Amino acid sequence: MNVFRLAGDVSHLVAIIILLLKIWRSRSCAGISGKSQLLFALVFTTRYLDLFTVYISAYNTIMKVVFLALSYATVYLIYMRFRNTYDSENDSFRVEFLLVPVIGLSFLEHYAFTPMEVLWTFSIFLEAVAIMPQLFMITKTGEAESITTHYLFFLGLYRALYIANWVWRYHTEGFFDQIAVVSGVVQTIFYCDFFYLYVTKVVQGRSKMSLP
Amino acid sequence: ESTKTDKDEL
Repeated sequence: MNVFRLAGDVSHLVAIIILLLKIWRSRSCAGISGKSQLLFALVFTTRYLDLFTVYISAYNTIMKVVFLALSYATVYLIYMRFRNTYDSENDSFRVEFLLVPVIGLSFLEHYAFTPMEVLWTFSIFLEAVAIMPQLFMITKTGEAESITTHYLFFLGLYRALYIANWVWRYHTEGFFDQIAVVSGVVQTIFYCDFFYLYVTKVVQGRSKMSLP
Repeated sequence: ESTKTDKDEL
């Protein structure tokens, strides 16, 4: 554990809590992609199956349980509790275009051909692209509420901090997890365009982010 | 070789 990793995990947690609170307080999930949230729930489910097989640390176990619980709570709010506010019309990204290549890739590239390893690899690849329905939705409607952009900012920050963590671990421990690092870098690239818009529009005091 | 069992990252 290093400071980048810890800050990354905290950013991830902050992002998820921001989204959950936004939906809960406004009693609405307008502008939120339910598909992205479903994919994130699937990411956590397939990655944290080792909760049942190995014990790593109290921190590890608690964070996994919290991420799973919060992601399912988010999906519940969007698809059950506040489903009348869900904008399914604009959440029209074709998820199968992500799932099919990701499933295929995880069968081709993995550390070991066992169910747990293939599912772990699937979750890593899926996480890299799971935000695409949300970014697609913002592009389609041309705007995002500032709270939604704060969510995306912390999610992107989490990815950037994980890269710093890998650089640190490579230099201090010689640790290099190729699958996680390559897809982590790809994932972070998706946020670069958004980061630019966030800094130029939202931080400079506009309540909504509108696309040029 | 890295496998899931030694992955502590979230």
